[in-house]
Amino acid sequence: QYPAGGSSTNPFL
Amino acid sequence: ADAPWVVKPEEKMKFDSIFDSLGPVGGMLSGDKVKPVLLNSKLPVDILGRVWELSDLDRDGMLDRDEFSVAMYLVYRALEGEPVPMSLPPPLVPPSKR
Repeated sequence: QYPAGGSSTNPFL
Repeated sequence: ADAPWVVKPEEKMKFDSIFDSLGPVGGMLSGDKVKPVLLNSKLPVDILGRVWELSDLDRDGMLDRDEFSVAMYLVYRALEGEPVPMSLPPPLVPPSKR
């Protein structure tokens, strides 16, 4: 569901 | 595309006042300002993560006031026992972003 690795813009991950 | 936004005007006013109380910079709230508000709902973090995914429409890690309204709408519905959808239904997309 979420992209693996890399920087996330989601503060809940 | 002309369907009315599911966020009603009176709800939007409430969400806008919360948005303004959080100190938006340049009309945007960063994730670290929105996070505690959503955590306050006591919903599970994985649900809140999905709420964020659905509301941050441009994926910039910030919410403008329409994106914030989507987030708050989803949180309030979740608190009423409605499941958070896996993708954003078209009526929930703010008219400004269609």
